[in-house]
Amino acid sequence: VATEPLLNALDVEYYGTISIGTPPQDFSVVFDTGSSDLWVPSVSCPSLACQTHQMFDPSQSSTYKSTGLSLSIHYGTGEMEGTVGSDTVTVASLVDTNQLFGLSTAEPGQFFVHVQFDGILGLGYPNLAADGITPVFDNLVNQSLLQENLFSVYLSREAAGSMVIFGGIDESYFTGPINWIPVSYQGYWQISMDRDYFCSTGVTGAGSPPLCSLQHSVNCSSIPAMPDVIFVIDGVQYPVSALAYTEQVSGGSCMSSFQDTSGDLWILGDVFIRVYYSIFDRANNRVGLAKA
Amino acid sequence: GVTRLPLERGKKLREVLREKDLLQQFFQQHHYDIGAKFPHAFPNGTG
Repeated sequence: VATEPLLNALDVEYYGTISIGTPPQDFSVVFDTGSSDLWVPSVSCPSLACQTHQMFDPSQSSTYKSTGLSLSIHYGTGEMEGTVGSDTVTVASLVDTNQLFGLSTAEPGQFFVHVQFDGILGLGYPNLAADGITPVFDNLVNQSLLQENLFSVYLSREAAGSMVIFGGIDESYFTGPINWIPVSYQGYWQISMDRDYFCSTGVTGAGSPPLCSLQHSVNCSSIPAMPDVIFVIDGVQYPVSALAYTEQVSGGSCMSSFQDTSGDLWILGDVFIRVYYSIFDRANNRVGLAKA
Repeated sequence: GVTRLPLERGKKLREVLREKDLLQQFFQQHHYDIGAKFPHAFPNGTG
């Protein structure tokens, strides 16, 4: 039994469709750079979270093989338990044969009941994967299916138009130079940040700046006058405008999209990646950022 | 060698729970810290 800590911040919202098995069974999955396993619900899962999502049926796949291994992934808001099987996984036009993946047999708690995706496909480094499981991306590389050992992500503000690009970089999604940053921990695609202007100093200069410490209501009409938050990474400034780090929520009010974390840690999630096209370069263990 | 997979932007779970009037209940039952996912973040204690 291998355990992979994983936690979600309620704001997951970008997902794509993959298929597993022969004939293919389709699933919506979140592509998660903070984990390295693939799992989807299975028909052997009686949990409400499974019953309200697409479930993989091994008996309907001629290429499925069971392994007898079990898998347990713990979340801050719940957990999934399941078994490990092997089958053909199709990601866009890429056919990944004999891919080990998790089939959940229990998804306790409420979290997965309400999410719109079925499972998670991890794009982190192999050391985060459950013992003995080679991540999907590594298998694509090992099977020589990719032109380059990297993937890149463009996130749109719209419902459609976002893209994960496996094996390359699409110059139509960014302008200006790509700044490359060495990965400081090969697991979660961790990079070191020099500092964050504004959040570290605040607008008042006294105490913890409220805007960057929690999700806060802000006056929608004052957003154009609010300052950029500038992240400085490897000596390069990455400004994020107030328009990018705020959002209008139901009811017409506006909120800033920062959220508290433990320790000196920023998670540069959808807010940042919508502004900066992001390249995850496994060949050189570096992250590339360019103006989206 | 280069393959594109389109992503769909769905509604945030935070919004879904708020619309169902379940957000407050969710936070009461589940404490979460998004940084807790990263136990190896600073292996040498050097932030």
